[in-house]
Amino acid sequence: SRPLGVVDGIEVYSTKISCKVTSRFAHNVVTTRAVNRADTAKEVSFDVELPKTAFITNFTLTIDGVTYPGNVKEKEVAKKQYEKAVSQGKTAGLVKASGRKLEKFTVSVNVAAGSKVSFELTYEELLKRHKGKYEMYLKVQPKQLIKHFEIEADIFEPQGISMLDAEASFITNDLLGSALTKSFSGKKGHVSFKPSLDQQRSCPTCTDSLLKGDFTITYDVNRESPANVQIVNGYFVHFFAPQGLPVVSKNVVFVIDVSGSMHGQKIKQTKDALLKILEDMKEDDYLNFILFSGDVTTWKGNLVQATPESIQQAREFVMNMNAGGMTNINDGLLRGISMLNTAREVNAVPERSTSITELVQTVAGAVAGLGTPPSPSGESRPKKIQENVRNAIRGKFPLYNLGFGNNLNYNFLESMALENHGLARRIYEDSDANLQLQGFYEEVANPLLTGVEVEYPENTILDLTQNTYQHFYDGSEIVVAGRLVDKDLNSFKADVKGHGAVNDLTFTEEVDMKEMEKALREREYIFGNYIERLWAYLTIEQLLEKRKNAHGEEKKNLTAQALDLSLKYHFVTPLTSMVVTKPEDSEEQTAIADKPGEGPTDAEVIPSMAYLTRYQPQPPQTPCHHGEFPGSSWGKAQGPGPSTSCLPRSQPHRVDGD
Amino acid sequence: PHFLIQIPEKGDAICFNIDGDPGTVLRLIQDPVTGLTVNGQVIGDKSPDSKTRKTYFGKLGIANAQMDFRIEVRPDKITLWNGAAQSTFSWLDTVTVAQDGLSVRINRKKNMVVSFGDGVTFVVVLHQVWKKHPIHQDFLGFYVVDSHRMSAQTHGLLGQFFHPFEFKVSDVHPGSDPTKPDATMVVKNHRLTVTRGSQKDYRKDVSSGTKVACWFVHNNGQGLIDGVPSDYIVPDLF
Repeated sequence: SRPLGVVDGIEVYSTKISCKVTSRFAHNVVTTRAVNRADTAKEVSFDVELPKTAFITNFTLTIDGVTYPGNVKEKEVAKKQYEKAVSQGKTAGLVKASGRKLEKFTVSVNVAAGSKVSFELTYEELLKRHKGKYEMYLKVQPKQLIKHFEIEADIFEPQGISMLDAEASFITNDLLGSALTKSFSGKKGHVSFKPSLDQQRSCPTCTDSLLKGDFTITYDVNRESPANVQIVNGYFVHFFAPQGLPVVSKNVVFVIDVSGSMHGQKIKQTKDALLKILEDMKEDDYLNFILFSGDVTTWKGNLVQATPESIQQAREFVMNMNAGGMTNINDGLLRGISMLNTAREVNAVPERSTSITELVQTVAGAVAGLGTPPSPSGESRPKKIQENVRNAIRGKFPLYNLGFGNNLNYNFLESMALENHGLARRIYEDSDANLQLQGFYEEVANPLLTGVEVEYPENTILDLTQNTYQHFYDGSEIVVAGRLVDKDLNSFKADVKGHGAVNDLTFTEEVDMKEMEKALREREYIFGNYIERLWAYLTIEQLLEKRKNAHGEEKKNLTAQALDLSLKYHFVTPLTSMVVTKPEDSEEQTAIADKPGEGPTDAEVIPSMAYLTRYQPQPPQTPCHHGEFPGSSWGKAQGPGPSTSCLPRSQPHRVDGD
Repeated sequence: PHFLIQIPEKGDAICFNIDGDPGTVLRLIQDPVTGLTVNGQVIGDKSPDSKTRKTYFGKLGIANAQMDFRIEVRPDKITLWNGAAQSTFSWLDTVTVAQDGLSVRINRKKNMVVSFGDGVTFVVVLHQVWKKHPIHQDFLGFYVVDSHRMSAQTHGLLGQFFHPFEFKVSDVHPGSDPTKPDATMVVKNHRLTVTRGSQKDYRKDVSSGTKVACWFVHNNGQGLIDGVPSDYIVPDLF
């Protein structure tokens, strides 16, 4: 009789996901322990799915008590080691995109008979506030019962926690529900999920696990004050999220691709989303629709106030939209931009709301499923379209690009959105695409402030992260971090200026260092230099984003800065890789952790990404049989001895869809 | 609530109390020309059985009809309305709200300064007491710092004193409290017996305040104020 939890000789006896969140900065450690109970060497693989926004900071492999630590290296340096390992038929770890929100880290090693192996992956991320809450997302996917399975999350928020929830998509009955506990009081919150072996079974007599799905922790903090500043070891972070302000009215132009590539489900889902969005529009808002295929058609000649009558007409217009023909995104966008500019020039929208909405919340939402394959008409050169759009907008309002489906030039959309102070989102072609569209609109539908500037007294700070924002949206949060020139400051002052719907506001935050110390006294909850790491994370993230639209010398400098920080703070970013080398049989076995991007953008990034997201076929190799477990997969090799390696049975030979 | 009327040209001050029932709203300032109105709602102690029946302002409503602007100030929050647009702030905010002809500055846990253009400035002071105090609760103080742009038609419990008025104090003599002499005050064609006392100005120091000596007019300011206190009761804050 086979012991429970032993599959093909490998027993996974423990998996723990430990999350420590301090002031939105999450430090997660995934530890898995296994033993090879077979008579021969077996391959054990370890998969973790982590958020795309996270950076891996450490990976260690411990075999029979000997730990092999990970080293973060510049991608090119790591690449050589990786290629060497692969050319020798050795296993190598990979990170590739997995679904909408996640990346998958995979590594496997050979473990001698009777040996124990332990994998530990650490990653960090700054939790961002959306629609009034922070969300931490964990993927749980075991196909094997695990004796000690545990998810533990400790949250410490100096502002106090206002709500905390944890949900598992796979919890289907009360029995499993009892394995989940969640509590919060004051500044501390705790979530624990510890299903017993019996609770993990998919049925009372089954040996396979029902733990398969998403585990999501959501919380928010008290907002008695609009801002909160924290300072530790000379680094500060400033969170700003005022409440109770009126919503700035918007002028929205929806620029919609109705070319043949949108035919069928995409146009139907777009219609559904637009109809819902129309329901949510406020009477102070102004709107119009621009449809482009080979030609450009507009709903109205100019922006129209969202009165009940015009909303009804808009509904009818949306319901009659049909897809077909070629794609002329250039003229569609330029028509929309021109309409917004004209509305401002001729005062067709109220003066105060005009200046606000045009600068901030005028949404030129290009629901652009660039044809598959593109069938452009009009201007089709992406660089030229970008230039035209940039020159037309001239920084006056943001452009949001929503790309539908997988086969579009997402980098073009993203690049264009970023250089026009907006952002791009991919809309996944699933049944909930209409909700994705609608959800995005809701995120940007309620601007409370425009032209937000966060100011600190001159000569007191260094290395500030982004401190100007075109808008602050209800339910979101602005985060600015930096370094203090004088560590021994007694007090610290910050001003946040912005334009509200009807007046200008200046929020002042004064910090007394002694009070601060009291607030951050819960040392056991604070992982040492979390503000410094949060600052580094945010700085790298912003440098990488800026880099996407930089050229020449500027791009070189941004890359150098981001690389320098990634190496200094041990972050696996798109510029670095983590290498774990395990000496084995006088040879080296190399594992590598790496971070993929959205897809090809330039010559510097593509080659390394392509190689990293490929498994190298090395026949004759024995295929692995992979099982999966919580954020991890386990498999065994059918091979005979310790030096045998294996490769996955299916070998994708392209950069993943993202 | 206590009322303190400082008359700088005389270097003196007059004070009186208005003992309205909790919930009563009193008209403090009304200027039909500028459209400015300030009303205050009275609150009492937490326990209605407390021996001393003290009342305070628990809510203030400042409105400018011409600007279609209103502020409701409470010890727990401050709400601004520009037409239908509503903004809510907490006393934990330090924030400046500025628009044409208006400036509102909230100083965290201390006070709020409201200015209508150049010439009308009010200060609302937050008085916080211990949260678990068995009797007292948080209340507000209201100060007129500048009223020179308000019209001569301004009225209300405070507004009527924005215009120069004559009063004379004579016959200072010992009163029932040896430390507080009584005197005779002639004001608005009334002859009143007043008592020398003091009130506090909490604008600079919200915990201790600054003592201001004044002549106290008894009986809810009767004789000093135009009409009777009930004339100043209005149905709503706005």
